[in-house]
Amino acid sequence: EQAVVSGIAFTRNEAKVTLQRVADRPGVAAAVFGPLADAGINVDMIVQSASLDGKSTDITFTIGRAELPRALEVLKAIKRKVKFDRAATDAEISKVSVIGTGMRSHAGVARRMFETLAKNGINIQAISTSEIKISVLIEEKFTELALRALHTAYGLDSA
Amino acid sequence: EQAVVSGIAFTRNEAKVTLQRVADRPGVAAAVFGPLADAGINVDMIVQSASLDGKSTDITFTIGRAELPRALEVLKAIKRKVKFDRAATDAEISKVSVIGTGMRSHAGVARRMFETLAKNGINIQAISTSEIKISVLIEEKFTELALRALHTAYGLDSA
Ligand SMILES: C[C@@H](O)[C@H](N)C(=O)O
Ligand SMILES: C[C@@H](O)[C@H](N)C(=O)O
Repeated sequence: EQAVVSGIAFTRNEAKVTLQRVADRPGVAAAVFGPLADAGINVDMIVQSASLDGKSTDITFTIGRAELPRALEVLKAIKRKVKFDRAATDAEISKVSVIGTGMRSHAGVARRMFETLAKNGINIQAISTSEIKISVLIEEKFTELALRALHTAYGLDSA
Repeated sequence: EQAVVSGIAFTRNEAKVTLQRVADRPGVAAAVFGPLADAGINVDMIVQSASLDGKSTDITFTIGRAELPRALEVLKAIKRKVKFDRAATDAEISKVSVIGTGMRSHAGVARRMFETLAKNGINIQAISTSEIKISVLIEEKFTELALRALHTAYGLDSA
């Protein structure tokens, strides 16, 4: 395929929130993000993998790091209406993205991104994709290493 | 916020694959998508929520529906190298996306999308976001209902 990776982007002012075992039925996602929207919380990434038992699943989302205390307050209120086991938060994360055009399939570009991070011992905490982007969450301390390794892997180093 | 939703998009020729409880350590994602890339499988969405126990997590991805038999063969090979509990597949899904500009926060647009689907009894199986898009996987039979309801919810019905 003629996929061309044009750049690597990153943000490092976000925090990750994971809601463990929310009920997997209509209305639950709305009950989580409605109050966050009402509170003016800046939500960037939302990632939900499919449930396997048809009963519950996890939702991970990212917000502005400075909004974490406020988001935790909102989550206390959400917990009265939406059943979930617990909310885990992590402020020491970075979002790193590979931006490409002509990615008819993400498999090849994803494999190179994931292999590059693996070679450098960087664990991939979450993954989200769009037509032109593959984004991952990693531990913030690995940001520079990830960026350098990805630039090299995709031939983006300035000559 | 001045978010403007400019359109609703959908695809209905995909199938969903969920790998349950893959080990959450470096190299695992690469070991899954490398072989899929080698087999020329068309991978669209990749969604991985963060692990809560630090040991394992689930990965959901979508592929062309016609490629499901081939992907299952590849997964058999992957299972010899990558530990996961099982691979669940579902060919009766649709991907529906809300496309917006100026979405500084996804919370408001997401809430309206999720509430609209919930009001119509449509369960959200997976969620993925990018700067300009919120995508969900739903049961394929609800595609037209979802599209009509979302057009109305965002004021996109032709007058
Ligand atoms: C988990 C959550 O996405 C739920 N399935 C809903 O539709 O709201
Ligand atoms: C689960 C998978 O993403 C793993 N954390 C990896 O880094 O490859």
